[in-house]
Amino acid sequence: TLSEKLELTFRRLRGVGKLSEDNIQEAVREIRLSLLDADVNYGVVKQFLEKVSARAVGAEVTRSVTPGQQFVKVCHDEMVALLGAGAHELNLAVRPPAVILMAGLQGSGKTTTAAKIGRHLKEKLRKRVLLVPADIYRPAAIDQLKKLGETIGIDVFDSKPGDDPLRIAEAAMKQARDGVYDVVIVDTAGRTQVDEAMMREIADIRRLLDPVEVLFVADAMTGQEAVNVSKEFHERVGLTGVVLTKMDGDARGGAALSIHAVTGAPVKFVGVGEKTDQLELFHPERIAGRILG
Amino acid sequence: LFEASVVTDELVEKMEEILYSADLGVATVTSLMDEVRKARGALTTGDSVRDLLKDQIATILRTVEKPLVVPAQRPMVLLMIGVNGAGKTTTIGKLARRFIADGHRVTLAAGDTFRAAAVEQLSAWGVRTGAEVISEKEGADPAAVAFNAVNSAVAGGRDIVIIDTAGRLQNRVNLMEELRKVHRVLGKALDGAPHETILVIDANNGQNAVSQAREFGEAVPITGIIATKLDGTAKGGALVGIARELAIPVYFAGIGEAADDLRPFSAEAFTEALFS
Ligand SMILES: Nc1nc2c(ncn2[C@@H]2O[C@H](COP(=O)(O)OP(=O)(O)OP(=O)(O)O)[C@@H](O)[C@H]2O)c(=O)[nH]1
Ligand SMILES: Nc1nc2c(ncn2[C@@H]2O[C@H](COP(=O)(O)OP(=O)(O)OP(=O)(O)O)[C@@H](O)[C@H]2O)c(=O)[nH]1
Ligand SMILES: [Mg+2]
Ligand SMILES: [Mg+2]
Repeated sequence: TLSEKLELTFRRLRGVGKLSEDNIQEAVREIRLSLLDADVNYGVVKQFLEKVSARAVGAEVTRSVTPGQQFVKVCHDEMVALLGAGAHELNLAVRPPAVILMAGLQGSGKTTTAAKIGRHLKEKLRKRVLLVPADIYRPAAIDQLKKLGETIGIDVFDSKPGDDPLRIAEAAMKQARDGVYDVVIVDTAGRTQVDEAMMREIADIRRLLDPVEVLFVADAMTGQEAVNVSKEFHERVGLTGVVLTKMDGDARGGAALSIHAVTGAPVKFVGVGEKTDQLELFHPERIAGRILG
Repeated sequence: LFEASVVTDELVEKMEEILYSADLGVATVTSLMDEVRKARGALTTGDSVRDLLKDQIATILRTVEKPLVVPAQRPMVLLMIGVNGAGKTTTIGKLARRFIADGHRVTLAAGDTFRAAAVEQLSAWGVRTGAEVISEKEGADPAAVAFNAVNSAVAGGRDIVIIDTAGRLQNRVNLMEELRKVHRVLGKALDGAPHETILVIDANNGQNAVSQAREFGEAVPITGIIATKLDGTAKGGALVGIARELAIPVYFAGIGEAADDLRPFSAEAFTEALFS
């Protein structure tokens, strides 16, 4: 009846009562569209909203807000909890040299990020770092890492374009032990997760190096395939962390939630520019706000 | 066991999931599903919903399926633009391969004077394809490199000049201004240049690709798009939204990292792939 409708509206405006499936329906619809627009994976959006709705229904509504507003806050808090879980620091607590392996799709920012992490470790933690170029395919990829290393004063293993990536990894580890390096950062070629030969290569490299960190480098603009891509990488090499690059752009970054949903790997760093000092620690609050929009 | 003989809510949701999962985005999916709902009464099988959607999408994409034409004026100047890591430099190499196979004399301009080993990367593509590469020392003004390359191509009787630029994000005001300057300077070097300004878009991108097309397009007039990395599992559905909103021709699809991995864009093939 009309009076029932008005009663509901009045109650809604007064912020009294509990969250129910009905009074959050509009908010759920709006948030779903916002998350899809932010590039969160379709299945991940569904799961996320089901989970949050189930948790939210029955909760008391704070006096000064509408059920819809309250529900948005529950979503925000849940997203922060999800993205904030896990170890966000690099795990270097192993007998040196600690090995960090970079992995990801073509052009995501691995080479640049390898240099950034190297600089971060050298300048903030006083670590002795060896950068290892293991991308023998992309023209001038080895030059790129060598040049970056040069500008930040970090040693770069002398890979040659004709070398085999596994031989490079092996020789670099020997040099790292002989040269008493604390950390070895291995840059790899970009690859798609359905390229069987390349996925086998990175699985082999990983097995040889026994890295303490395997970082999935993901472009903040990545769309729906973030789920399939990261899932496969995780199954093949075991991701210990994620770096979200190009966050200085205006992409909402929904891929972060997608990747977390299927790998559980915590975001360790965020790339915020092209220079080697443009690397930030991860703030779940900030990205949650950006994804929710 | 049975063909869907009634258009159920489940079927509609399944279709919606396919479209979203292909990165078509909220605006495009909403518009397409509205058409499905309107036609629902007349649709009698599950297949007919899929066919209706395929038809609508193919129709949209056919309006942007246009070939890249080499004009009479020489040299033809192409300016390649796009965000960081999209595939500009590699695509230039592929275009060089194609143009040289067609008998053209090609010059590449190393307009990315910023990123480590960008010039070396383009030079390698020059060696690989037989295109000449014009470059300056690191940190040189990109507009100056572009200007010099065109002048040198005119003097040398080259047919095609392709200008590589540094990757840039569309919200970086100073970088978009730099792009405007390069575009302007090309026009000063040669009347009518650049004949093509091509936006390179990574098929892995989600909805940000639409804002790239919009905002790069506000800085310089975009004449065409090349979508890269379609050999991965990403469908590149943002192209549908871009076609609807901006109607920019899509010239090629990049399908790998080698010089021959470039195919003319096909609305048909692209639409088929969306639903496979
Ligand atoms: N604006 C911005 N650009 C970035 C960021 N990280 C990397 N880039 C740029 O993105 C582009 C690609 O970076 P690369 O480091 O070459 O990427 P990659 O993953 O090593 O590429 P492949 O080896 O070809 O797979 C370069 O232009 C980088 O300068 C970032 O956080 N912000
Ligand atoms: N699989 C695949 N990889 C591609 C394709 N096009 C480019 N790449 C790869 O994507 C990565 C980046 O390509 P670049 O040509 O360096 O991209 P860019 O736009 O010039 O990058 P910046 O100059 O750093 O902005 C390289 O590893 C290329 O081999 C494609 O169609 N398929
Ligand atoms: Mg690289
Ligand atoms: Mg480039």
